[in-house]
Amino acid sequence: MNLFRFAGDILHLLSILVLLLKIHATKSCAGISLKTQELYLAVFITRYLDLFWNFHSLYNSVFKVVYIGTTSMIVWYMRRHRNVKLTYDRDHDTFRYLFLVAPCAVLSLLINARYNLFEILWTFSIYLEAVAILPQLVLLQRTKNVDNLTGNYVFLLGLYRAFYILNWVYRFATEPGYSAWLVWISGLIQTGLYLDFFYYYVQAWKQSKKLQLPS
Amino acid sequence: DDDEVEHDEL
Repeated sequence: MNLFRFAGDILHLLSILVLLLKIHATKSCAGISLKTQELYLAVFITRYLDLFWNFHSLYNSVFKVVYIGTTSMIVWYMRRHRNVKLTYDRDHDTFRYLFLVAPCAVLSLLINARYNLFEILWTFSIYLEAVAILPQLVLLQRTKNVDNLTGNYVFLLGLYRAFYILNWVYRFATEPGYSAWLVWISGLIQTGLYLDFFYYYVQAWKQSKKLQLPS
Repeated sequence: DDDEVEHDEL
């Protein structure tokens, strides 16, 4: 564990809490992609399946439970809460799950470290996490005006990924024999997806203007 | 048992 990894995990948690707080406080999920949230829930469940029999550290276990729990709450709010569900922008959140899930499933069967069920599910979760933000980015693009909290949510998520890259660089430099190609390449693709958003986020912040994405 | 791969990150 190094400081970059720790900062990444905290930023990840913070991003989820910002979103949950926004939904809870405003009783609105306008601008939030349910598709992305459900994909993240699928990512967490397939990756943390080993929670009950593979104990690595209390730190990891607590984060796994918290990520699954908080993301489930977001999905519950958006699907079931009587007021919140009315604010869900289903007409614009039309990205097809299959376009992301199917290629990731095929890829995880073809490229993985060990050919067994849990390893394949873990690999699937790595590939799916890399692209799970796409429905959210498409929704932001479509609705153009991005409210502050939604913008902060995506920004914090991107920052979490950036810190994971720093963590890998640090580990590569300090841990002899450390390499994780599959995770690195997926992580680089994932972080790359945020670059465009980052550019507009920083521009808006510098000019103290509301974040607006170009068409 | 080398069938297990260690995943130490989240």
